[in-house]
Amino acid sequence: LKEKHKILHRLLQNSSSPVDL
Amino acid sequence: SQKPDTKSLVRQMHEAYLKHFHMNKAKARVFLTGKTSTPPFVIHDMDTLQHAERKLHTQLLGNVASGDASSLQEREVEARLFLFCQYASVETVTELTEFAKAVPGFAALDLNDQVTLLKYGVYEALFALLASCMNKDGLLVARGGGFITREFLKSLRKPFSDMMEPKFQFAMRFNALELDDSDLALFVAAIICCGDRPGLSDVSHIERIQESIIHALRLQLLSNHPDNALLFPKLLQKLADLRQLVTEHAELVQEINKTEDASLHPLLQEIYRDMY
Repeated sequence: LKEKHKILHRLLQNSSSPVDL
Repeated sequence: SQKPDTKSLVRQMHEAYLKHFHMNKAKARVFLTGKTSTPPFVIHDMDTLQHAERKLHTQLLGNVASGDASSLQEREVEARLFLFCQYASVETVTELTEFAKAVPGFAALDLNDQVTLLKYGVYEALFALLASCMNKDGLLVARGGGFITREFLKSLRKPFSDMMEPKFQFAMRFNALELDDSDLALFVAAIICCGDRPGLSDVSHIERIQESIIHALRLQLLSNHPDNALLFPKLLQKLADLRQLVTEHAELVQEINKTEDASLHPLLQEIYRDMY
């Protein structure tokens, strides 16, 4: 599941990661 | 009377909500009721949309590279509005993730379960929060800098014209319950910590978190809305309505993704893939 949701996973682990459009 | 741990959960969730969401109902109402020195710019047709895109570019799209911004203007209005929606959604999903981490017990869950709760919860939470930015005539956008009229959104070509109207209809019924931000904080936490999402591994742990939130929500509503004894069951019904709203929204986005030249942000793709 983590593999299929890499960005969600990253957001959960690292609060400061920006998600650009 | 509320137990001290319930009171502290109510306070904790309210504080986390105010900290992590840049817009909230109290702020939105100031803009929507015209009690601000800088009223939102009203977008009601193609001309006012173009004007808003120049005036509110950063609030509508964040730091999109300037090259992308110029090519954006060549795209049709529906595709541009779809992109603004996506930008706002990605931003809210990011805020919701931070808010979820503040729910006591959430961060201790297995990471796969955290991903599952967000995957299924964020859009329901997003549409509940979106209602705060809506009135019967339109939607507050760009951090309060703009207001898009409901009629303009309805006038777009299909299938884009079908995107927002169900959210307005939900919002009008939801806003009639007159929740404030301290109620909404617990309601959003209850949406996220839901033990019946598909594929969860530690259901009992999540149900314990959910139970404490629902308990706090019930007591919060009794104390904050003493004249409305039916508010709690009405709000539980809204959870079911939101699930239906998200199912229909996901179908529409999949249709747009298949038939239109409108790319979907990778974060939103992750969420929609194999959702329902």
